[in-house]
This record gives sequence, structure tokens and C-alpha cells, in this order.
Amino acid sequence: MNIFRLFGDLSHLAAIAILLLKIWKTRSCAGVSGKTQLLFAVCFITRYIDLFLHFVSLYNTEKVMKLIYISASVFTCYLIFFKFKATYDGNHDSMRAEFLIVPAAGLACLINTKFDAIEILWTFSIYLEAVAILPQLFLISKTGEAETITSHYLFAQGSYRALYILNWIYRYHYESHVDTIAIVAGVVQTILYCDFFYLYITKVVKGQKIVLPA
Amino acid sequence: LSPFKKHDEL
Repeated sequence: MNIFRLFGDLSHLAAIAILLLKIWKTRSCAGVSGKTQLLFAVCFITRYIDLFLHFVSLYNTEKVMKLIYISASVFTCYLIFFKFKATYDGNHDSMRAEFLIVPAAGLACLINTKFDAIEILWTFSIYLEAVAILPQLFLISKTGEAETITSHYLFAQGSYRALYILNWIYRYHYESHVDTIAIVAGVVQTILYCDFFYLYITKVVKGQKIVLPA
Repeated sequence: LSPFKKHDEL
């Protein structure tokens, strides 16, 4: 464990907590893409499937973190699609999730380190996570604005994988550990946030709201 | 006996 991965995981936890708080406090999921949250839930379940296969005692933080990620993302989907369904902005959350799931699944079958079920599920989860934020970014571009709290959520969510890139550089240098598939997907994922990061740093930090040119 | 844990990150 290194400082980059530690802060990456903390940033990821913060993102999940910020979103849950936003929906719970405002009792509304306006401006939140339900599809992105569904895709994240699928990522966690397919990536941590080993938790369900051979049960291991929750002796270490990694297992606990995995369970937190899975339960928090499923709970977020519950809030969006059931509890606060009336506030779900289905019209603007219109990116076709199939256009993300099918290519990720196909690519996972073509490019992977080992052709076995668990490894393909893990690879699928990595590819899907790289593009899972697209429906959320698409929704913001359609509505033309993002609530400040939602911007903080996106900033934390984007920072988590950016910090993981630093973690991979660190591990390459000090542990000569390389996981090419995760690195390439992580770089793509972080690049997708670039224009949002620019808007966030130039606007939200100064207290302005993000409003995209209509 | 879990196979050698290749992916040790979240």
C-alpha cells in the first residue's frame, strides 16, 4: 500500500459518500445519472465476485472495503430507482448504456491476461469502469449545468483513478509491478474527466456553478 | 486455496 493508492481509495470512498449524502439530504437525485450508478454497481459486483464465491472471513480491510463499495453502490441505485424515483431525470439520462456494456464485454473476451471466467469478469469490470462515467457527463451536457455538490462528487470520483495512476507509477518504479490492462483503462478513464476537471478548477473552486455553454 | 492473487488492488 502506498500513499497514492491510500488517497485514491479515500477519494473513491468520499465520492460515494458525497453522492449518498446529496441524494439523502436533498431527497432528490436530480442531476444524477442512474445509469452511471448502475454501471458502477455492475463494476463492483463483477470485480469482487470472489467475495461471493469462496467466502473469506472479513479479517482485512480490503474485504471490508469491497463490501462497502458493493453495498453503497447498490443502495445508491435503490435510492435513485426506487425511493426517490420521482426525482430521477430519466429524460436527460438518455445515453444508451448498452453501447458501453457490450463493447466492454467484447473487449474483455478479446484482450485479457487469462481466458477464464473470473479473469474475464475482472477485465470487463475494468473496461466498464473506464467508461461508466459517460452517462453522467452526458446528462450534465444535456442539462447544461451541474449542482455544486454533484461537481464535488465528480471531482472525487475522477481524482480516485488519477491517484491510482500515480500509484501505478510508484509500483512500477519500486515494486516493478505492472498491470497493463488496469493502467491503460485507468488512463482512458482519467482523460474522460479532463474537461470536467478544467471546469471544476476554474469555476467551482471560485464558488461559481458549472454551467456549460448551451 | 485461492489462486495466486494477481489483482491486489480495489
